[in-house]
Amino acid sequence: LSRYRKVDEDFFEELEEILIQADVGVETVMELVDDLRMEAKKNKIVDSEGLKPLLTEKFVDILAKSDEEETLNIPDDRLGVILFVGVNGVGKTTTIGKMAHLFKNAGKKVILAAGDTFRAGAIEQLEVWGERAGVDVIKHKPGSDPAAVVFDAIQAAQSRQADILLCDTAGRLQNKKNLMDELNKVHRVIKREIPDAPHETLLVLDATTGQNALSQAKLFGEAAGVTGIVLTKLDGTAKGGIVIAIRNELDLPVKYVGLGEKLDDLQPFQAEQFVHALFA
Amino acid sequence: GLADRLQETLKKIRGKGKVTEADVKSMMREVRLALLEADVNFKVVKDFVNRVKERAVGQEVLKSLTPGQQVIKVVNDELTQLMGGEQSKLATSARPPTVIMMVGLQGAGKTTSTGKLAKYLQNQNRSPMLIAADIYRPAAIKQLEVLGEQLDVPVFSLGNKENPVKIVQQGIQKAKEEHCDYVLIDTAGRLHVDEALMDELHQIKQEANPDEILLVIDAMTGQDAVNVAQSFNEQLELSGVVLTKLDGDTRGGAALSVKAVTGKPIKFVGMGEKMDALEPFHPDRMASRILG
Ligand SMILES: Nc1nc2c(ncn2[C@@H]2O[C@H](COP(=O)(O)OP(=O)(O)OP(=O)(O)O)[C@@H](O)[C@H]2O)c(=O)[nH]1
Ligand SMILES: Nc1nc2c(ncn2[C@@H]2O[C@H](COP(=O)(O)OP(=O)(O)OP(=O)(O)O)[C@@H](O)[C@H]2O)c(=O)[nH]1
Ligand SMILES: [Mg+2]
Ligand SMILES: [Mg+2]
Repeated sequence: LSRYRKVDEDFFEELEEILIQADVGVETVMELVDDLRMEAKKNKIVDSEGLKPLLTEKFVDILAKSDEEETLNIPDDRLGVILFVGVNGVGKTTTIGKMAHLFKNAGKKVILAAGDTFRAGAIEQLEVWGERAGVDVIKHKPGSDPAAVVFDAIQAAQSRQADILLCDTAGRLQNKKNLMDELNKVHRVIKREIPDAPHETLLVLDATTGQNALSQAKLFGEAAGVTGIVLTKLDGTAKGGIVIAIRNELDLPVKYVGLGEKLDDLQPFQAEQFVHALFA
Repeated sequence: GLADRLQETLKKIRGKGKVTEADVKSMMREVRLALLEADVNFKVVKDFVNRVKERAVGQEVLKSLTPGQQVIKVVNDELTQLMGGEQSKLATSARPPTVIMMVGLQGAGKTTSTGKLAKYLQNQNRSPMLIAADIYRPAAIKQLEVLGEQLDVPVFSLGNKENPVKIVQQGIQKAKEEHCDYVLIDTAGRLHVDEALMDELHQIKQEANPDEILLVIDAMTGQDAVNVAQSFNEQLELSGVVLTKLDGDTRGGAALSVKAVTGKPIKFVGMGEKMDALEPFHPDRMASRILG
C-alpha cells in the first residue's frame, strides 16, 4: 500500500484485504472502502499517494475524537477508583501492575484490591505485581466474596488517604449471566461507597481477539459501565483493528496499550501511531 | 444466521425457480461474509470458497428445490471434513513416561489445560506428573501447584531461578523414579516472534523429546491465528491443538484457520475454567458453530 499505485478496483481489494486481516471486521471495512471509493471519485484522486492521507485521517478521526479522551478521568482531590474488567487471560492483572507503577512514578499513593478470589494463584500473582510496583495489596482468602474485598479496599484506601485504588476482578466470559451479575454487584458496591465511582471502568482487550471483542465491549458495558479500553499484547503481530468498530458503535475510546510483560510496558494510546501500524 | 441470509439472496435473484451458476456465486459471497465474520482468516476463506464453489455449482444444488439449504449442506460438509479426520487421542509412548508439552501465546489457557489433561489422564487410570517450566509469570508455579493439589497430582518445580531446560530434565527424571506414566510440561506464554523464547522452547523440546507438542489457542483469536499457528508449527512441529474458552459466544473461526494452515488435528476443546471442562473436539459441531 506504500508504493505509488493507481486507484482502481485492485487497489480497493488489496486495501480490504489488509484491513480485514487487521481484524477491522468485514462490515466496517466495506463501509469504509465504499466511503473512500466515493471520495476518490468526488475529489478525482487517481493515485494512492493522494488517497492514503484521506484514509489515515478517516481512521484517526474515528479513534481520537477529542484529546481529553485519552487520559483517565480521576478526581485530583480525593480517592480515584479504577475497576478492571474483561474476559479470561487478556492481561487485567498485569495491566494493573503496570498502571500502579505509572501512578507511583507520578507521585501518587496507590492501593490494589485483589478482587479475583476465584482463580488459582490469582491473589499471589497480584501480590508480586504489588511488590514490583511498591504498592500495598488488600486481599481476603481465596473463595471469598469479591464485593467484600473491594469494599474492604475502599475503606483501607480512604483511611490511608490513598490517591488511587486499582481493583482487579476475575476473568469471565460475557455470556455467563451469573458471572456478569457478580461483576455488576462489585460495580454497585463501589458506587454505594463513592457515588461517582468507579471513576473509570477499563475493559482490558487482547489485541489478538477477533470480532468477539465487540460482544465483549457491549455486554461488559451493560454489566459494569465501561468507560475505556486497554488494548494489550500489541507487541505481537495482531493489529487490534476491532477497536475501530468498538469506537464507531459504542463510542468507547482506547486509553492505554500493553506492549509487553514488564512493569513499564504500558503506553497511552496514540491514534496516529496505531493507524500507521495497521498498514505496516 | 447464514440460512436466512441465503434465503434473502435467493429471493432477490430467483426468477423461474431454477438456480443458475451466477446465483450460486451470490450465495458463495454470503458464505464468504459469514466465514469472515466468524474470524476465519482471509486467505483461508478464499481457498475454502474456491474449493466449495465447484461442488456448489454441481447438480445437487442446481437441481434442488431448496438450493439455499443445499449450499449450506455442501459448506457444512466441507468444513467438517476439513477440520475432522484424525482421532483426538492422546499419544502413548512405548517407553513411559509419555511426554506432553503445552505451548502457546500468553493467556491462551495452557496452565489450566495442563490441569485438565492431568484430570483426563487420571480418569483413565494413568498417573501423570506436572512440570512447572514457566519461570517468568508471577505466581505461575503457584498456580500449577494449586491445580496439582486440587487434583492430587504431583507437580515438579525447581522454583523460578532455574533454567526451564534443567527443570524439564530433572522433572522427567523424577517422573521415571516415581513411576509416573505421563509428564505434562507447562511452559510460559510467549510470542511466536520472540526469537529468544521460541529458541527456549526448541531447547526444551530437544531435552524432553516429547510425544506430543500441543498448541493451546484461544477460540476467540482473530485473523492472527494463522500467523501464530504457522509459526509455532514451523519452529516446533506440533502434534495437535487445544482450543480453549469455547464456552464463550465466539463463532470460533480460528479453529478452521489453525487446521487449514498447519494440518494438525484439534484434539481437545476447553469448555470452562474447572478441571473437568475438557472435551474431545467435534468437527461437525464446530462447523455449524462457525457458520452461525
Ligand atoms: N506480550 C504481552 N503479554 C502480556 C501483555 N499483557 C499481559 N500479558 C501476558 O498475558 C498473560 C495473562 O495476563 P494476566 O494479567 O494474568 O491476565 P488476566 O486478564 O488477569 O487473566 P485472568 O485473571 O486469568 O482472567 C500473562 O502471561 C501476561 O504476562 C502485553 O501487553 N504483552
Ligand atoms: N471460560 C474458560 N476459561 C478458561 C478456559 N481455559 C482457560 N481459561 C481461563 O483463562 C485464563 C488464562 O488461563 P491460563 O491457564 O492462566 O493461561 P496460560 O496460557 O497458562 O497463560 P500464561 O501462562 O500467562 O501464558 C484463566 O482465567 C483460566 O481460568 C476455558 O476453556 N474456558
Ligand atoms: Mg487476572
Ligand atoms: Mg500459564
